[in-house]
Amino acid sequence: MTTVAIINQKGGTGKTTTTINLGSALAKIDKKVLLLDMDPQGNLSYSLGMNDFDYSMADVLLGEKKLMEILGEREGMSIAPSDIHMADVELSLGSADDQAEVLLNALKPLTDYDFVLIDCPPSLSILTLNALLASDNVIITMQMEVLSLQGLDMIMQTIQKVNKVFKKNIKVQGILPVMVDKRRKLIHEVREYIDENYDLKIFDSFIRNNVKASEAPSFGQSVIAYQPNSNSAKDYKGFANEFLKLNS
Amino acid sequence: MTTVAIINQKGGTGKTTTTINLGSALAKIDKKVLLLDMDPQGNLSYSLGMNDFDYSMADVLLGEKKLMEILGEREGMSIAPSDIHMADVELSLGSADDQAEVLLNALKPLTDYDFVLIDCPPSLSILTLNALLASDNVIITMQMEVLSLQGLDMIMQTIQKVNKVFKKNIKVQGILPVMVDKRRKLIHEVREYIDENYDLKIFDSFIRNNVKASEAPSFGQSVIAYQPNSNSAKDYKGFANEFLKLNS
Ligand SMILES: Nc1ncnc2c1ncn2[C@@H]1O[C@H](COP(=O)(O)OP(=O)(O)OP(=O)(O)O)[C@@H](O)[C@H]1O
Ligand SMILES: Nc1ncnc2c1ncn2[C@@H]1O[C@H](COP(=O)(O)OP(=O)(O)OP(=O)(O)O)[C@@H](O)[C@H]1O
Ligand SMILES: [Mg+2]
Ligand SMILES: [Mg+2]
Repeated sequence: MTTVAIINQKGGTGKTTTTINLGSALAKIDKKVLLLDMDPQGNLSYSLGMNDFDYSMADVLLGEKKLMEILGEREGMSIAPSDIHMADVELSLGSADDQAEVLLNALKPLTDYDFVLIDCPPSLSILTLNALLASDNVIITMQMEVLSLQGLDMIMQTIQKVNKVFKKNIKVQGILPVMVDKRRKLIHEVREYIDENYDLKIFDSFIRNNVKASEAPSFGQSVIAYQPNSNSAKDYKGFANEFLKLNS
Repeated sequence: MTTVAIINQKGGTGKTTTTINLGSALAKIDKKVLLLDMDPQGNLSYSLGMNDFDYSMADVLLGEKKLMEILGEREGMSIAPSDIHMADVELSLGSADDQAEVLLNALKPLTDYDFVLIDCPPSLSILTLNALLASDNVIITMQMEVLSLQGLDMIMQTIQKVNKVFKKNIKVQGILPVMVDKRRKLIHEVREYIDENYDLKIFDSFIRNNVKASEAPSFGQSVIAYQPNSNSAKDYKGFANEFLKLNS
């Protein structure tokens, strides 16, 4: 079972869209996939049409429910939903010193999934820390823009610090360029900058800017289910193939 | 002195870009403007080329420095910078019950600005709460997309709750549509949905999707200074005019 956190504290970098569509593409080729929504905004849950749940990730992190007890099913995947109650959890976990491995422990009983993908909020909070410590590796989704680079530096410093403090070896599996508009020349400069300044892989796959991806949530579906022939659906299926090769 | 918080807990909705460019456009017509960076990511500070400061908003919120002592000057505006130390502040303020008006109090000695614009992080944390309680009114920046609507609901609930608990009357002055691509039909549906479901003004101005806006931070400038004739610079100047009429 491989657990991957999809992170970037910069907002709006396609974390949720990537978690959903990478997951859906993997489920389509019969992998057993679990998606965890770790964001108080609950975008992932909402985007897959999960609106009326009695228990959520908040209850799991507070120790009141087991992960198995809160799961829903969408597009062949298991989904652990989240909602605004996670904001309270963030406050109560955050004020304690030893609450960084709550998610890691909650995941321990689950062994029969091929992949667990964790959607993280746009912050470097205790929720993202829990996701990091629960993961084998990390995917960073990035827009190829200047402010994204500032965010990248912050992520790398955070991962270094977490590895040091918690004696771990969390690796960044790679950077996935998202919402790519190939006409913009900034993209090449950003890629070059990353290659020159970091020892980080940029995936060969990238996800093009495609309005279908932003329409899918209103249908409670991944774009893979909503518009399988769209550019973003094709790009995510291509990325799932690259991801599988790296993770087998 | 009018204090305005630019908010949206959804990530990447142009909060920072709007705070900088609305501020810069107002300063260009001789208004006295103060920008506060309340985001641990420090995007606003970085985007205006402020990288080496000894003291920041973190020190002000911890009561160790006065706001006047930490200001820098950029494009005729005063800037109160922020950096990753704000993440620690978020934890220490957040665990106390009476730390929601720290910013309001820190702003009290400053009376000679026409406008104070507060850039908020993508979260509904104690930092955003401080910004709300320090403000006369609020601007919500939004992409005209489905997931943005889910975020709007959350913001409105938060403002209602804050008004109730703190006995305030914080108003949403309006919604500013950002990164608008007029070819996408989603935009009209999202506008209609807002008109039908909320008693909220959508500004007449909107900011078009324009790569110049995302390039400006690498030059440490607002897009108004960097490319004054670009679409986004024109759009922000137009918005500053609409904003002035509403705030005079
Ligand atoms: N390939 C794409 N093309 C067009 N729009 C996209 C694409 N991917 C995502 N979007 C849209 O961009 C917005 C931001 O994406 P998303 O919510 O996945 O980012 P995020 O990093 O999870 O945001 P947050 O930081 O708020 O959690 C959403 O409205 C989404 O529907
Ligand atoms: N009008 C525009 N056209 C094109 N790109 C834009 C525009 N406005 C902002 N951007 C870019 O979109 C990205 C997100 O914008 P910005 O950082 O201002 O949003 P934000 O809401 O402050 O994000 P966060 O939630 O992380 O604080 C940035 O890379 C920015 O340069
Ligand atoms: Mg998200
Ligand atoms: Mg910002």
